[in-house]
Parts: sequence; C-alpha cells; structure tokens
Amino acid sequence: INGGYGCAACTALVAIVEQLAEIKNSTVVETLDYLCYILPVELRPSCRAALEFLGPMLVVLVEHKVGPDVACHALTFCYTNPGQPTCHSMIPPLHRRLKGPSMTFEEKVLEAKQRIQFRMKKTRGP
Amino acid sequence: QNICEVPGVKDICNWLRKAFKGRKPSVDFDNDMFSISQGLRGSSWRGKDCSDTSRNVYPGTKPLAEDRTFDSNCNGIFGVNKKTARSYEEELCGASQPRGVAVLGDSISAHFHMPPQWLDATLISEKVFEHLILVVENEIDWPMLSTVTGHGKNNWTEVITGPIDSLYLRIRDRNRCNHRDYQNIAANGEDSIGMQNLVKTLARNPQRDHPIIVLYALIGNDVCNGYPDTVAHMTTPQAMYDNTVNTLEHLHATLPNNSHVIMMGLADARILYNSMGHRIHPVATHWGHFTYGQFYDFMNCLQISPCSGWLTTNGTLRNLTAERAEELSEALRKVYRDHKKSYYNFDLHFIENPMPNAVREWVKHGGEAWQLIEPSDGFHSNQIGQALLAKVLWREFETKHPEILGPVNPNNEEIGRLFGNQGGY
Repeated sequence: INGGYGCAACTALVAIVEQLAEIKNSTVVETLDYLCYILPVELRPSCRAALEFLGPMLVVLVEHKVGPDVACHALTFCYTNPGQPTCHSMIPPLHRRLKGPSMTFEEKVLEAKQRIQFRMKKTRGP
Repeated sequence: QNICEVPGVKDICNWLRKAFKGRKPSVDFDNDMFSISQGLRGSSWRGKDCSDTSRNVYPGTKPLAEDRTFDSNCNGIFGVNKKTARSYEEELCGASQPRGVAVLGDSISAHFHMPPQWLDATLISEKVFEHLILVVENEIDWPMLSTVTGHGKNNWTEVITGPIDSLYLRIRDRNRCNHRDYQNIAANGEDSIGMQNLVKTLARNPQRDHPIIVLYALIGNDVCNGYPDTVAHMTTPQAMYDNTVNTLEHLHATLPNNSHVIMMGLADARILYNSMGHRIHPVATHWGHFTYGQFYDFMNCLQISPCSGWLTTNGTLRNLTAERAEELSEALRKVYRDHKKSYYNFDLHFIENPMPNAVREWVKHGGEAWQLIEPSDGFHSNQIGQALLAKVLWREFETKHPEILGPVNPNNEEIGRLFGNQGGY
C-alpha cells in the first residue's frame, strides 16, 4: 500500500544522503559514490548499477533539498493508493522546506517531477 | 513504482528474498540439519556440525560407540582414558544427564537487530557494513547473541554491543557435555499458525538423541500485523489453543523422553510506545526531530508496521492489543491445564512473559526502559535486553522448575582441563 517497503527504503536513503552531504560538506555525487564504496565489495556492482539509473534523478532532488517525502513521491516509489491517505514521514526539519506553506505537497511533488524531466532531457539531448 | 525493478536494486532484492526464505541450513551436505557454515541457518542457529559428511554425527546425539575414536556429538569430548580404559564420554558425561536447548519463536527469539549505524548519517562508515553479508544471510537476526541460544564471542562490536548471556551458555556451564547442543527455530514474524510448520525443522531424534528443553516463545505476532484493522487480523484465543496443541503434538512425536517444553505467555508491549514515542529515530539523528511516534505512524500509513497494535500513537488501540495478548496468554494457560498430563515424552510447563521482570530489574538498578529497546525499529529487545532476559528466565527456572536444568556435572573442571574450549563454535 502507498509504496510499502520500497517507499520506506527510498525515504531512508534520501534522508541519509541529504544528511551525509551536509555532515561531510560534500556534493550529492560524492555522497552517493561514498555510499556505494562503503558497502561490501560483492554489493558494489549492484549499487553502482542502481546509481547509474537513479543517480541523476537523486542529484536533482537532493541538490534542491526537496526532502525525502517529496523526492520519493517524485520518483514514484511512494504513491497514494485510491482511498488511502498520503503518507508523510515528516523527516526533514521545518527550516529545510524551501517552499513555504503556499505550495501544497502535490504541487511540490509536481515541481520535483518537472525538475527531473528537465534534467533528463538535458542529459539525453534532443 | 517498484524499487525492486530498478537495475542493480533488482539483484539486491533477489538476494534478500532468497536469504529470507530459508528455514533449513543451506550448506548441509549430509542432510542432518546441522551445518559447518555460519549463515543461512547454519551454526549461528544450531550447534556447528563436526562432520558434514556423516548423517549420524551432529550436536545433541547420543555418542556412537562412546566416542572412543571420534566425536560423534560434536561436544569436543572423545577418546579413551588410558588409566581406566574407559571412554571419556562415558566417564565424564555418562551419568551427567546431558540435554540440549531450543527455542520455537519469533524475531525476539531470533534476536532481530538492524544496526542503527546503517541508518544514522552521523555513524555510517565502511566499518559498519563490514559484516553486512552475514547479517543478511542471518535474516538480520543475531541468534548467536540471543537469550536462548547465544554463544561464543561478539565479533561484531562495530554494530552490536552489550553482554552475551543465554540459557544455552548457562546450561553448558552447568554441564559442559552439552557443548554445541542448541537450536534456534525462530523466524521473523512467526506466529502460532506458522509455527505448526516451522517446528518440523527442529532436529531431534526420539531414540538417538539426548533430551531437550524447548521454549515455545511466540510472544507477539499473534496480536501483531500491519493491517489498518489490526484487531480483526489477530489470532483468536481458540485458534491460539488449537495451533499450540498441534505444535505440541508434533513435539510429542519427535522429542526424546525426559524432555521439557515451556510455553511462554505473550508480552504486554505498551511499554514500547511509552518509552520510545518521543525519542528521536536514528534515521534523523543529524536533523534531530523525527520521533518514534512519527516513525510508527509512517510505517502504519505504508501498512508495513511489524505491529500496528503496539506501535501506534492511538492509546485505545494499544489497550485493545494488550487485552487480546492477555486472552492469548490465557489460551496458553488453558493448554497447560488441559494437556500437562497428555505427553509422556516431555513435561509441559507454562511461564508468564519475563519482560516486565527484566524491565523492573533494569530500572531498579538505575536504568531506563528505552535502553533495552532496539533503536532502529523501536520494537525489539536489544543486546542488553536479550542478556537480561536470559538472567531473569534462568532465575525463574532455578527457583520454580529446577528439574528442567538437570544436575551440575562434577566433571566440568576435568572436561575443561582435558578438552579446552571443546572445539569452540
């Protein structure tokens, strides 16, 4: 329901990446690279394959500090099943939310999705 | 939408599914249910096999030909005393009434522990993932450090700290002939329904093996599920009674004479929310404001909570869950009253859940309840809690059911002198 374990895993991952980038004062790319590096050697190829796919999108989302909830809804690992409430972890502190209460959660997700699409188009070219 | 379809993550998901599916040792060439490798239901869960090519050689069996030439029960004791011409097994263990210990249980018995360092950006490092493969192959459980089957040394201090104490270690200290005779037949999420099948993986031969002490410790999952209408999905007292009797019937057919089965009541886990609700979850240590209350609600919204009856901000629901848990404990007491004379291979016992006593003892010595709870899930007992439970259970057995434990072996010192660590683990 609402993305279940996949949503929880995504939320935790984005929260860790954002905090780690802050703590280490490093870029998102460096942080993601570090996360793959610290895994046991057997898992690194899978981690790198996942980063090749997800990395560019995560970079856009984390750089814009959209927070785990918006990021994971934009990546569609979290969603809202018909008749179910929308799940919010509320992990990032209030001061981290760039847009004020004037934007709804859905609008923030839409904006994040557009950012991803823009970045993807730019990467892929015409 | 499915994270397991992402390239790379797909391989990891497949690996996780495979690791979590096994209930029997994966590496077991002679099919005796005991293994020479550690993970995948190997020696972390059951005493290490000392020959994986002979089906008659495994921990807990009665010695073959008195172990005069080789160690058939893997307790490290074999050979002949040249002075007396008697085998050491006969001389040192023959009259000692050896026995093993096993637990039929859930994630508490298996000792679920997801290292909080994996989630905490302030603590994450290469070191904390060093043993990730073994941890996953053990289903994120730590049976080798658990209340019933804990043994050996803690080689994972980067991700788990606290004392090791267990019923097995204490039973082994009492009689060193019991070395390696432990089985952890527990699984995450196991309840009385699933146990009717899982019990079939308990390896004991009624004729060839020593008696065994079996703890039936399904302390929560019959009231725990992740459904929003959680009460409707809880086990009913009648079903609890029937499922338990079915499992006991199986034990009756497989346990050696003079065994013991101890049924444990369910836990009242209201203490979890009361002690954890306002504390900060490790996934947001750096930002510092994501409470367990919020964490529980998020899990409930995604319907992946291990227990939406206990892990909820809804106090009424927590009270309803406590009520059902008590009803299910009463069903177990009724099983005891109705069936204590039914089984001739084992004596049946019932004990109340030891958690409240363990917490009381901890608080009495200046601790706080949250210090006994796993930080990553806010649900399970941590290493300190596991060791404390072993101490409390042991005290209960010593005072109320000393017959379960058997006599102290007067040859323990001699065994230590002759056989050292008895082959370790």
